[in-house]
Formats: sequence, structure tokens, C-alpha cells
Amino acid sequence: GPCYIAIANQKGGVGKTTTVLNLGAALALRGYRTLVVDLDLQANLTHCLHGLLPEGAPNMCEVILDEAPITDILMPTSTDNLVLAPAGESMANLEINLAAAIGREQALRNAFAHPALQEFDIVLMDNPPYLSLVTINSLVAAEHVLMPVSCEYLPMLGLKWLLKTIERVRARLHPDLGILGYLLTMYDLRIGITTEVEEILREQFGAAVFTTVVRINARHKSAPAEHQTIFQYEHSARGRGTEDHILLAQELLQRLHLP
Amino acid sequence: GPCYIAIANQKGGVGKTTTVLNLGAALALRGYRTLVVDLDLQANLTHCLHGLLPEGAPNMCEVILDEAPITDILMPTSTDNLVLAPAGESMANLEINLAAAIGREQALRNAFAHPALQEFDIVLMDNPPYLSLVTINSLVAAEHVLMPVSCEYLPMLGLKWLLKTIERVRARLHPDLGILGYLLTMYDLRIGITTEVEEILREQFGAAVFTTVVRINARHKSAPAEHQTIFQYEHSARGRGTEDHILLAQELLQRLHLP
Ligand SMILES: Nc1ncnc2c1ncn2[C@@H]1O[C@H](COP(=O)(O)OP(=O)(O)OP(=O)(O)O)[C@@H](O)[C@H]1O
Ligand SMILES: Nc1ncnc2c1ncn2[C@@H]1O[C@H](COP(=O)(O)OP(=O)(O)OP(=O)(O)O)[C@@H](O)[C@H]1O
Ligand SMILES: [Mg+2]
Ligand SMILES: [Mg+2]
Repeated sequence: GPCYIAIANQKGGVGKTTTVLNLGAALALRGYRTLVVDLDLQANLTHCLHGLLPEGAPNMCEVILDEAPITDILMPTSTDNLVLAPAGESMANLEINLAAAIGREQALRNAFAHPALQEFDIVLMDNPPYLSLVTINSLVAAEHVLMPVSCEYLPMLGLKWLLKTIERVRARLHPDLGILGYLLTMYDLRIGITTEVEEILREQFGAAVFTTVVRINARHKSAPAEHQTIFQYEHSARGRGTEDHILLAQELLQRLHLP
Repeated sequence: GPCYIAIANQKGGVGKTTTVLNLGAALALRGYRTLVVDLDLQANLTHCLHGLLPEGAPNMCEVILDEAPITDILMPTSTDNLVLAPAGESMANLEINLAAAIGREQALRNAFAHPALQEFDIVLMDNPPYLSLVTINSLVAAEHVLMPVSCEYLPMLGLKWLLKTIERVRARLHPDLGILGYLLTMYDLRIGITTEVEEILREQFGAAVFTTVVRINARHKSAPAEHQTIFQYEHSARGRGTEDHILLAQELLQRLHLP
């Protein structure tokens, strides 16, 4: 079956959505059948790939809460091999309803047990900027977790809590959850904090910090307006975001020992 | 009594904490006795002004949930006239415990009824990157709400939900809640998206968009490592962040018709 990867960091605005979107696209362009799952009620990933769902449209909320088959909501995207499982308006009530559900922490993993998901090679999950039941579901469903960290001081503070949460999930729910690594984002060598943060993280986490970094790039800020991946928006093999995410996909596959 | 302002936007990483920190400092430097309240369990504001609280130290959680007097937790800062009401570890359980509390939406407003708060001129509240009971408490306790929006595409998408939430709070809990305005942050004229976002917001919200913008400035990313405000970190009247937040304080006072 597919390799399930959660992209998580409760600090806001570190590049989680941008990573799921463009890493997903890079893997799809290499021929990996890739599913990207939007678990954030802000539905930013859904907006980047499609736009807002019509009001009342089924989405990941119904899949997690009502056990709707995930195949009901899968959407093709303008990138071959890249499929979206969208978030929608009903996600606003997901957290509170999930709190009372039986098997509330395994709901997503159970949803992924659908046989149709065997068609995928890789599943990437985008998480909201807080540690919640939805995030726990994502960690329980995942084999690995990748943590984007933007090159600034505040995002480093939250890593301790995130690691504590991962430890708890491992101890109580999912011993096989692995840390795939840390990804430096918004990397800007013009400013000193970038190398400071890089040094701190490589010192603390060693080889778990990806060699590939995602450089600061204004096009990431604009591409969502066009519902485009960075590959479509830059439309050039030499685009900075294009290069970064091609290298990121390559390094990810190496770390996973995938061809 | 003091003027209560909630700084809110559920999109992550738009500059909420940076705004509370440095707007608070700018008002304090002008002689306004200013209280900044950290309502985010990430406790970034607390870290910017002080550092992490010792484990088990009372914080806003005990004030909101257990009705501990807010005076128990007030901390002076290295800026005259600037006082911090910190967040701490116990905030992780605040949301879930608050859900069952009687008068759960007015808990913060009740905490602010403490006579000692009459000593302050302005109270700024920093919110977490999601719309929750804690954020509702902040909106119920506030007279005005200020919404930072970074000059990128995705942060604009969430404004609709934020405004819907504000409408609901007004309709059901607090009719006098006013929108103080929208603040453009991470403003960078070198990239096209900045003026695009500015035009969209000024078109949509008109004069409610502050004239003052907070420019992109790497020093904001570093200052928290030193537990300094931008005024301390730049240590120069001509510093970009210093100028921006002096102008921001000035415009805020004009909009509030305060001297
Ligand atoms: N490398 C980059 N260079 C410049 N801007 C970037 C980069 N990566 C992401 N951005 C922009 O920064 C903002 C935050 O990124 P993004 O929304 O992906 O973060 P997030 O962690 O998913 O945020 P949230 O916590 O709200 O879910 C977005 O406007 C995005 O377009
Ligand atoms: N004008 C600016 N220029 C450059 N960087 C900035 C600016 N304002 C804030 N930052 C940096 O951007 C990051 C996000 O800002 P901040 O943490 O204040 O946002 P937030 O909305 O409070 O985030 P969260 O949603 O996680 O609470 C921080 O690392 C901060 O130092
Ligand atoms: Mg996101
Ligand atoms: Mg913050």
C-alpha cells in the first residue's frame, strides 16, 4: 500500500500547506501516484489545487466522522498523478464531534483502509496550526512525520511540544510512527537568522534535518491565487521553487528507500 | 477603564504576536499604561517578553478557568508602562475545560473586571491561530478587534470566516464589538503580491485598512531570541520596525480618538 506521511507543525505559517502542495506535485511529476489530504478547516490546500468547495459538498469531515468512503470525495487535479482529498465547511464541527466518537483517534486510519487507496504510492497530509484530535488522527494514520520549520526564531519554540505529542502517540497509539525529518523553509541567505536557525537545528537534530531547503520565494505567495502548484506558476525548470521541490522529492524518496 | 483590543486572525503566521508585542511597546513608550495578554498556548508573546514560565507557574489559564485574580500573574517587562499577562503550560487544557464551564464565553471579560485593571489605559490580546472558545472570549472581552493580514494570498481567504465569527459574537454575545481595522504586515514593495493584496483589501474594506503598514523586516524574526521588542532590538529611532510601530500606535490612537 501507499506510504503515509503527515506534514505537521503547530506553529502557524511555516509552510505546511506549501510543502504538501509542491512536494505532492513533484512526486506526481516523477510518476508517483500521489494523494494529498487537506485536514485543515482553513482548507488552504483545497484552495491551492481547486478552489473552495460548494457549500455542503462532502469532504474529509464526512470521511472521518461519518465513515463516508473516501472515494466519494477524491478529486483529480490539473497535475497528472496528483489527487486531492479536500477539506470543506463542515470541518468547522469536526473537532468537537470527533471528541465524543468511539475510536476517535483511529478514524482517519480507518478511512484510509479503503481498498481504493491501494492505487496510490504516497499520501501526504496537511495539518492545521494546532495540535488537536485531527492532528492526532494524522499522526496515527501516518508512517512518518515531516516537520517544516521556517528560518525564524519563534517556530523553533514549538518543536518541543510537537515532539512530546509524537512521543505520546508512539507510546499509546502507534509505536511505528517515525520521524522522517525537519525541512527548513523560507530559507533566505541574505539574513543572518537563516544560518543561525539552520545551525541550531542541524546541531540538535543532525541528519534528520533535510539537506534540501526551500528558499524564500515570492512566487509561493502568489501561486495560490491562480490555483497553481509552483511548477505551473514558475513554468520553468530553473524556477527556484521548482528546483527546491524537485530536490526535496528526490531526498524524500532516498530517505524512504523508494526508487 | 482601559480600552480592550483583540488582535485576531486564524491564519497562522500573519504577525499577530509581533503586532501585540511591538504595538504594545510603542503605546507604552508614549506613556500609555499597556497590558499585553497572551491567549495562545504556544506562549510566543510570553517568550518574546520574558521567556518560558517555570513549569506549573500560574498564567492566563488559571485566571480564565479557576478565576484566579489576574493580579496574581501580571509581570513587569523591561519596557516601562508595559505589563504582561503570560500564557503557560496549563493552557494546553484550557480549551477542553472551558467547553464545559458555566459562562464559558464571558470568563475572560469577568477576569478583566478585577479593579486593578483600571490602572491600565490599553489592553491588547494576542490570539492563537484558530477560532476557538479562547478567541471567542477575547472577542467578548474586547471593544475592538484589529486583524493583521500579511501581504500574501492565502491569509485573505480566512477573513470571511473571521468576519462571520465576529458577526455571531455581535449578534449573540456582545453587540458593541467594533472592527478597529485591518493591518497589512510583512509589506514588501519588491514583490508584486504586496500591492495586489493591498489593492484588494483597500477596495474591499476601504478606510478600515490602516494607512500604516508593517514592512518586511528580518529583525522581527530575530528579536524574539533576545526577548526584545523591536525598539530594543533595533535600538534606533530610524529602525524600520521602530518607525512602523510608532506610526501604527499613532494611527491606532487617532482611530480611537485618544490623545
Ligand atoms: N518559501 C517560501 N517563500 C516565501 N513565501 C512562502 C514560502 N513558503 C510559503 N510561503 C508563503 O507563506 C505563507 C505561509 O505558508 P503556508 O500557508 O504554506 O504555511 P502553513 O504552515 O500551512 O500555514 P498555517 O499554519 O496557517 O496552515 C503563505 O502565504 C505562503 O504562500
Ligand atoms: N514584518 C515582518 N517582517 C518579517 N518577519 C516578520 C514580520 N512580522 C512577523 N515576522 C515573523 O514572522 C513569523 C510570524 O509572525 P508571528 O509569530 O508574529 O505571527 P502570528 O500570527 O502570531 O503566528 P501564529 O499564527 O503562529 O500565532 C515570526 O517568526 C515573526 O518573527
Ligand atoms: Mg496551512
Ligand atoms: Mg502568534
